[in-house]
Amino acid sequence: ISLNLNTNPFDRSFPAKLPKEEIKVSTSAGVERKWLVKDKSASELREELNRVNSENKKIKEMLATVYENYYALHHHLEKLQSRKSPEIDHIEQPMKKTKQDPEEFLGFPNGLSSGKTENSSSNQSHHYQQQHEQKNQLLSCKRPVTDSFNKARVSTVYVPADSSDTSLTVKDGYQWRKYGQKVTRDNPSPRAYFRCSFAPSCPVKKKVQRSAEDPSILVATYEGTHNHLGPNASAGDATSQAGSSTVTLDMVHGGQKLGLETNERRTMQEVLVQQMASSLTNDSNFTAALATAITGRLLMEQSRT
Amino acid sequence: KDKSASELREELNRVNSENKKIKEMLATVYENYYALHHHLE
Repeated sequence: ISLNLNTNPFDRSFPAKLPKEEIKVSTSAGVERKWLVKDKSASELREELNRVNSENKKIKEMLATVYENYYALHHHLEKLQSRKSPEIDHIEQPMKKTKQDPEEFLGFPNGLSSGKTENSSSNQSHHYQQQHEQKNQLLSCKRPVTDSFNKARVSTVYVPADSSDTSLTVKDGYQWRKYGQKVTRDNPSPRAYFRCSFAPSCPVKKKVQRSAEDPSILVATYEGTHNHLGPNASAGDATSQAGSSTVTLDMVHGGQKLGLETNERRTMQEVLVQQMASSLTNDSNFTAALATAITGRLLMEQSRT
Repeated sequence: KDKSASELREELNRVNSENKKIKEMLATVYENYYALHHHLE
């Protein structure tokens, strides 16, 4: 006969974890022994609880890390999709950086533990955030977004061009007004200067010159940020010039195709993210743990090692 | 420390359920993250 008092409705959930002593003890045992067994089981339960709580804390940290990385990557993808042009397929440094960053992220697939060994500091969260911001800035280098970076942000785009074409035009969907051209010392091809057709309200300028190393490549250098609707919005603009309109529409179609390929996945991911965000925010303990995990992740990893 | 065995079991059950939920979320996020990374490559 079992001494199990059956006071716990969750007993059935943990049949294997119930202390065996409590089951084996017969009713002939005295009350003292009964309490001894009960104390022992409580002790074991405490140990088990500590272990599970420790595991809980650990997987919360993992989730925070993976979620953070996932969110950053998703953000990068959105930026790339919204800005990538099929015609402009060579970007100087940002795309190289894109290839490298996920490798850094994927340092933790085994055991779901981040393999990062960055220096820890009191403001690791800030450091980590800075990293993400730097990545985002690099990825968005082709088309600066915020006005605050108007003057500082310069991006270079390489565009294949017919060597017989001497117009030095890079069709990027925006309309440009050429205001100058000059010959530079280091390049036999002249450099053309353009302003956005919305100037002076739009400050963006563009310099176009054939590459000195490879004359089949046009090098376009953009300065500033457009403060008006971009190429997609101008696609339906009846006032667009014929050449630009055609190119713009092609870009839009290309973008839609790209979007359709990933639309389903993105939708699913967004729903999942929403679900996760909802779950996270509903759990105050988890929210607190998440904040702690993000800020102290690196420090904890170091202390574990 | 003063919790009874039944309270401890209850707490254990709650934490176990939470763990299970987090592990599922972790698997989902990681799966999506990996898919996203693969797509970007």
